[in-house]
Amino acid sequence: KQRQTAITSFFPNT
Amino acid sequence: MFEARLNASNVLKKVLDAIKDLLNEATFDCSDSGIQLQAMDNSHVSLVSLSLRSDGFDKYRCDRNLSMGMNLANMAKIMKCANNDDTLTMKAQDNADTVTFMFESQNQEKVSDYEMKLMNLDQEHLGIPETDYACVVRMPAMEFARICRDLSQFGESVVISCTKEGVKFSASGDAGSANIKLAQTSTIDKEDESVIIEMQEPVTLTFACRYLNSFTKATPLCNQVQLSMSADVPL
Repeated sequence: KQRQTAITSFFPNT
Repeated sequence: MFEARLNASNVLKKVLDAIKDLLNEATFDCSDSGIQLQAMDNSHVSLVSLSLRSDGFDKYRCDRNLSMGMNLANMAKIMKCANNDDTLTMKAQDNADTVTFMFESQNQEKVSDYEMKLMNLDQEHLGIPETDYACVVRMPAMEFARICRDLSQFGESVVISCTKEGVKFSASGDAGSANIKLAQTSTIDKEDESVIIEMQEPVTLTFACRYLNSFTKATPLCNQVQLSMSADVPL
């Protein structure tokens, strides 16, 4: 089962 | 002093219904340009970004920037007490630790006010990068909500594959398998009832129904939904 993964890495912390 | 008034509370009611399943708490960042909210769900799988512009309010005053940490479950309880056509006024003093909501009935005969304690939430502001997507699909929001609801009966995830001809939604599981194909609308007479596809290159992506069904809680806010997709990039 493919799990939905965290996307934090896509948003650079401004 | 912060004061924001809506002649009809239903917009804020719909906003709360749209986010309360994804987020337990969030900060309303108020400035003279409006209210910004940005928060990730607990598992950091999704990011909610909301902007309520000051010119969308019937009266808006924000003397000094104010961050209000809200428990969204409690705020949703308060918003449930408002009728759709009640006038809503949200108020907070500058360094307040509470926020008040006042609802006035149309006939001015009933005035309710609710006060809620604010929370100290740590602020993390994330930049949302500009992305050039492989496919962008614009379609009726109700249609997308219906597809997600129907397909989530068959599997835990939905496969969305998009070409220039159309977009296909698929799911499969113990009950069987399901495919829904939408062709691109050829003659567009009503934009928000059409399926419009801008394709740089075809794309096929899989998403958990749980999150799609949470996102579609925002359907009452707008006629059209825009699905922007690229490989290995968040929907």
